[in-house]
Amino acid sequence: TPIQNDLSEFFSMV
Amino acid sequence: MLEARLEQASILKKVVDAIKDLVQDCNFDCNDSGIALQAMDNSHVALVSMMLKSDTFSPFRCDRNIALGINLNSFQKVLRCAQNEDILTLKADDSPDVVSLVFESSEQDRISEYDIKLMDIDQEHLGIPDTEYAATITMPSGEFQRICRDLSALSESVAIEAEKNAVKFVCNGDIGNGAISLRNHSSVEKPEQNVNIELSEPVALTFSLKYLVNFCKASGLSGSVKLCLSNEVPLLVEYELASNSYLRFYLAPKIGD
Repeated sequence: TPIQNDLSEFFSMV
Repeated sequence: MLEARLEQASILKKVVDAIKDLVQDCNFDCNDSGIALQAMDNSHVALVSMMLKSDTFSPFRCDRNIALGINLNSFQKVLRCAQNEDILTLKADDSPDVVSLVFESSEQDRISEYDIKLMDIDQEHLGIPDTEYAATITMPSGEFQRICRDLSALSESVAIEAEKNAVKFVCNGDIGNGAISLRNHSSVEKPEQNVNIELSEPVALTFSLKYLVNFCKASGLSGSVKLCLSNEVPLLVEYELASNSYLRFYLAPKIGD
């Protein structure tokens, strides 16, 4: 089963 | 202070209906350019980004930056008290404890006034870079909703594969497999059925159908939906609203095991 990524891996915290 | 009048309550009703199962408490950030919202779901897999530009409202007045921290469940309860065709006015002071909503029937014979208590919400804010996507697919929002619903009966995830002139939605489940292909389609007579695929390079990504089905609750806001994909970045699902306003959803891709 594919693993779900986390959005904060792509978008930086501001 | 904030004073924002919407000709039709239905826009805000539909926005809140579309996002309330994804995010529970969020700040509506008001300034002179309009009302914006950015919130992630608890699992940090999906993000909602809404922008209602000041031109969406008539009139719109907001002298200072005001964050309205609202529980969406409460917001929905109050918005359900408005008829779709009612004129809706949002009002708040500069340092508000409540946001006031006034619903006026189009015949002007009834005025309803509600207040919602505000909350202090410390929200994580993500910087979303401007991305040149490898594939941009514009299609009827109802069609996308149907595809997501149909495939979610078979599988938890869908692979979206965009190639020249065609996009394919593929799922593999325990009971079997499914695949739906759409090609570029343009009709002068029925432009609402148009499918447009713009591609700079082929893309194939896998996403959770549970989230996509959730995003599709926004289908009533716009006849078409835009899917923007690039390999190894989150999917953007965008519903364009009048006056350059929008409701966007971002979804992190699944990665292979």
